Amino acid sequence: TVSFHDDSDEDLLNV
Amino acid sequence: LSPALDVLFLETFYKATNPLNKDLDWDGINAFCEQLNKELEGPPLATRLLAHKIQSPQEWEAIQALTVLESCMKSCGKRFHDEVGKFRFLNELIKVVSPKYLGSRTPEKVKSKILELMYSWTLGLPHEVKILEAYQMLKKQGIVKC
Repeated sequence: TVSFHDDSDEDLLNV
Repeated sequence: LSPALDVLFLETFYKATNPLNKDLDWDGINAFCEQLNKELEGPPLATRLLAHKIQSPQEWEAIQALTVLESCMKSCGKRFHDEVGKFRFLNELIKVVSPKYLGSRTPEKVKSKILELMYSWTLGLPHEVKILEAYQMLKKQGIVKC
């Protein structure tokens, strides 16, 4: 599942 | 939120997550969930407050905040689900479980409660795709033990 880019949000933190 | 509501909102939150509480303050938790659901700014403000408390090194304070989060996800509406389902909030949970961030000094009980909650949301809220994406990333990184 790839989420659309939501301007009102951040990107997923990569750990 | 008008200043008066702001104070009431914060008071309710800090009452429900007070580290001095002997037990879970269900009245306070339910009152907070009700309030956040009524206020337009409730969900974003609540997630900021919750993220901060969940990252507390004090286990009891973090567990109370996670209980508030769990209850509100059950009793509050879509606006709160959408706010929790943003990476802006999910990233704060990820920091708590990730050894690269706060994971090494976070109590196991807090980390497993977060993973348990995230897993339950992937089942209960399948349309919140970012929660699933975050959970799958944690699985890939071996932070989630099957």
